[in-house]
Amino acid sequence: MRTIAIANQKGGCGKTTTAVNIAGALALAGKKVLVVDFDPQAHATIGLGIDPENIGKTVYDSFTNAKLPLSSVIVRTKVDNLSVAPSNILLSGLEFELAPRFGREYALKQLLNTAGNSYDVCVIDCSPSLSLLTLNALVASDEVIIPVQTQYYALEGLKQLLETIDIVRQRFNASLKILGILLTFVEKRTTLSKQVQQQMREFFGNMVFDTVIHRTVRLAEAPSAGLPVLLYAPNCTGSDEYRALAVEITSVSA
Amino acid sequence: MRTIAIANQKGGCGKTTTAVNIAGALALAGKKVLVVDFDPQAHATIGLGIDPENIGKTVYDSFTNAKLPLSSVIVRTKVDNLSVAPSNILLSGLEFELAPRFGREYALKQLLNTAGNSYDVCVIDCSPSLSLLTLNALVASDEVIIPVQTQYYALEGLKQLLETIDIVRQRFNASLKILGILLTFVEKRTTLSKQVQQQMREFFGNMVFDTVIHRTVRLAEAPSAGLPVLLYAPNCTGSDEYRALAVEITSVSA
Ligand SMILES: Nc1ncnc2c1ncn2[C@@H]1O[C@H](COP(=O)(O)OP(=O)(O)OP(=O)(O)O)[C@@H](O)[C@H]1O
Ligand SMILES: Nc1ncnc2c1ncn2[C@@H]1O[C@H](COP(=O)(O)OP(=O)(O)OP(=O)(O)O)[C@@H](O)[C@H]1O
Ligand SMILES: [Mg+2]
Ligand SMILES: [Mg+2]
Repeated sequence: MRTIAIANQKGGCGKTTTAVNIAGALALAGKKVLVVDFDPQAHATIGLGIDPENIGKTVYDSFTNAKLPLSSVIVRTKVDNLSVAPSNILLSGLEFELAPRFGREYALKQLLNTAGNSYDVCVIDCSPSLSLLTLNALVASDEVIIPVQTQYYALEGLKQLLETIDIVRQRFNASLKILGILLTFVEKRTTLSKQVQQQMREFFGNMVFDTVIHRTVRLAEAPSAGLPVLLYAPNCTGSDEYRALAVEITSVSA
Repeated sequence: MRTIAIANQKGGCGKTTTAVNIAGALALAGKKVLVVDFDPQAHATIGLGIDPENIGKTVYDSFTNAKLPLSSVIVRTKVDNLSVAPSNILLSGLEFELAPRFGREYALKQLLNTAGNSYDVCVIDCSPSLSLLTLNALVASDEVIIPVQTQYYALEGLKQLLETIDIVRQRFNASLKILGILLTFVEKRTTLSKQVQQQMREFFGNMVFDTVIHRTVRLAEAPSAGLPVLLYAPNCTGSDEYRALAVEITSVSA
């Protein structure tokens, strides 16, 4: 199972939107996809139409109860080929429960082995932090996608994240690759957005995906329908761009 | 010293932008203002023109070295009457250092007592989490401002934050008040933004500030100049709105 983490400690850069819509695009292209919601805010769960307050078991239960494999908490979504291991606020307690455990960085990697064997791709949505949870997601993944808003603050945190990825590669997961940096909230009309895009391509070159995601209100509306944008508004810019991103990702084999 | 926390675990809702610009507006109105950057991303530090990689001491040093009062790490900014207790990535280690300490929730409250006595207002910028750091900020504050983007995901997390504030009030800080909910990224042109605004006012009534902050590129540009928007582009919408917010805040006495 190809496992891709969507991570950046900068808040609001489009992690959840990218996780839900890449997963949606890959599922519509016929891949069997699992989304793991690894953020206590549970926005990927909500964005896929599942109410975190009314679900039975979540990812947290599977961590804290050895008798519950991940497969037992996974629920189907309204989208064919797309399932989710949901989260809720209880997940915020996992940080302190994992901290004293031996091998605490590998907890999610081990849990993913109990997801059942029918998924082609697993997409992990991370919370806006470089916490033990996010560390677990990086250790469990083959690749990581880094959404970066084309805004000033967005550039600052990137250095820290790249250093963290280096440390993970050296100490916990030698095969972790950066699948790409995804520029989000791109705006045709503002110089700031153009400047940041230019700086990112000059600085990071091929690490930056060709596909960029423009700001479009359809992407902000889709979560209220509990659907990836590709099903909510199939012909909008957001759908075209996430479809193109899925093609770019599939052409790079893990 | 009137202490106001800017908190919401939702990433990218405008916490730092609000902290920097309220502080700027109050300083320009003649108040002596201290900004405490309580986010390891150090965006408030950067937004006020200070490089987190080249400062001597930060808030973290003052926590971990009892000989260093907060006043010894505070630096002046380019703005008269406005100083900042800067942060950098080391602050992310504080969470684990504080966890085993007795009275760990009061650590920041105690530290603020060593800020020196010349400030009228202290504004604390929080990281996008409901961690022990954010808990410390809520315990140390008289009031809290909650920035909320007018987007679908923004509504979801509010319940958790309000519950957390209730717990803080019951167990650690009986006088903590919600100064207000600030609607950010408001857009005149989209139905989504109008709908969320309407829902927020229906649901939260007077808790929502009259002043709202519209999306404007000047607010995203100002951090690259290391200045509050009121000095970067004094006549733009962002400046008018943060000035109006400062008036609204000053008229409510703590
Ligand atoms: N390209 C886009 N155009 C317009 N709105 C967008 C776009 N991408 C995301 N959004 C909206 O912006 C907000 C932030 O995006 P999102 O929640 O995906 O970011 P995040 O990085 O997951 O945030 P957090 O750090 O809180 O986890 C959401 O309300 C989302 O609906
Ligand atoms: N009203 C606005 N109009 C346009 N851009 C804005 C506005 N408010 C904030 N921004 C920009 O949007 C981004 C997110 O804002 P900001 O960093 O203040 O949010 P935050 O809540 O502090 O994020 P984090 O959760 O990472 O701490 C920044 O790049 C900022 O410059
Ligand atoms: Mg998210
Ligand atoms: Mg911030």
